[in-house]
Order: sequence, then C-alpha cells, then structure tokens
Amino acid sequence: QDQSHSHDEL
Amino acid sequence: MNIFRLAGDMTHLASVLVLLLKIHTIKSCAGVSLRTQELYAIVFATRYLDIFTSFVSVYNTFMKLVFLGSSFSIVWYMRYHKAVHRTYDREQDTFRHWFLVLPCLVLALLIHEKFTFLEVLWTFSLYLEAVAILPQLVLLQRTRNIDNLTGQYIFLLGGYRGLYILNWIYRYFTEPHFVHWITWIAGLVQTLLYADFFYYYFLRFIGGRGVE
Repeated sequence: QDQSHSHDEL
Repeated sequence: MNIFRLAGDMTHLASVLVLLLKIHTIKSCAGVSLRTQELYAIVFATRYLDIFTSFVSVYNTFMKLVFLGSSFSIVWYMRYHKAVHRTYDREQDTFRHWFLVLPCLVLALLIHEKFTFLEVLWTFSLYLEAVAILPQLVLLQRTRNIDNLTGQYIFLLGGYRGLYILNWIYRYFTEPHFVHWITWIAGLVQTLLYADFFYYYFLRFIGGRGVE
C-alpha cells in the first residue's frame, strides 16, 4: 500500500 | 510520532475524558451540545473505517477504539440515560447540524486526495470535524454562563487540533513529500473557529471566574 495514502494520524 | 502530535492526541483524549467525567460522575450534560457529539460520532465512524484494514500501530488502534467508544457512549448517555437526558438543554441546542453533513459530503466528493470509498469518507470526516463544534459554540452563546468542566472540555477540544498544526509544520520540515493541503486547511479552519472562544476563555481564566 503506498505510504502517501495510509493515514498514520488520528 | 513527534511531541506535538503526542501532545495533540493526549489533549484530545483529555477532552473526551473530561466530558465523560462530567456526564458519568455528576450525571449532567448541562451546557453540552448533543448535536456536536452526534457529529463527532459520525466523524470518528467515517475516519476510522480503516481500523480493520490498515494496521499502523497498537497506539493508533487503541486510540481509535477509545475515540469511537467515548463518542458513541456520550451520545448514548445524552439520548437515553434518564438522569443525564433530563439535564440536556433540548430547547437551546437547535443548530441544524444535519445541514452541515451534506455540504461536507459533497465537498469530499469534489476535493479529495484519492477517489476511493475509504478516502472520500476519510476526507468527509475531516471537513465535518472542522465544523462539528458549531452547534456547541452556538449553545455556548445562548447559555451564556457554563460550568468549568464544559469550558475545559471545549478548550481541550479546540487545543488538540492546534497542536496538530504544529505537528504538520514539524513533519513538513522533517519528512520529504509530507504535503496534505486538505488536512492542513481543514485543521486550520477548525482551530480558527475556536479563536473567539479561546479569547473569552483566557479572559475569564485570567480573571479566575467561570467562562461566560
């Protein structure tokens, strides 16, 4: 999964 | 994770704990807008849909469950718990909050980073969160004087996104290609909506009296 679109923030 | 984001998450956590404390211990939701709580439940429900598909960290999953659980239980308390519901100010909490949902959904369908179901709903949750406090601020104007717990709840809720802005500035300068205009603008609008409240909160806080 491309990192740019995995939301790591709440 | 950086100190700004951790501080932001802890401030956000503190805001829901203060509200749960108020509602659960003194069984009162006086001065609290049920409509804002309903909007926040929708915000978390649409933002954390990926909780089952993409695992970021234990912390991330844990906090998502806390925010989902607290927002829905606050709505349940205010709607169905007899003692708490009795203290809900139905006549004053009349902001047409459903009128906020549709424009946010349309905007998310028009402006998003990626046109997928999860991403559009995630973007919708950002736009909705930016305006979710409006019913609460309107209720605040009408009820004039509010108790300290409600004032602290609103202060912490407004402060958390402000700390997130510092987090985004920090990440912009430390991580290449970290650019999320949609998140930044929505977060800025959200924080600016509290400007008026912060002004009076600090005035009263310095004066040592309740928030009026």
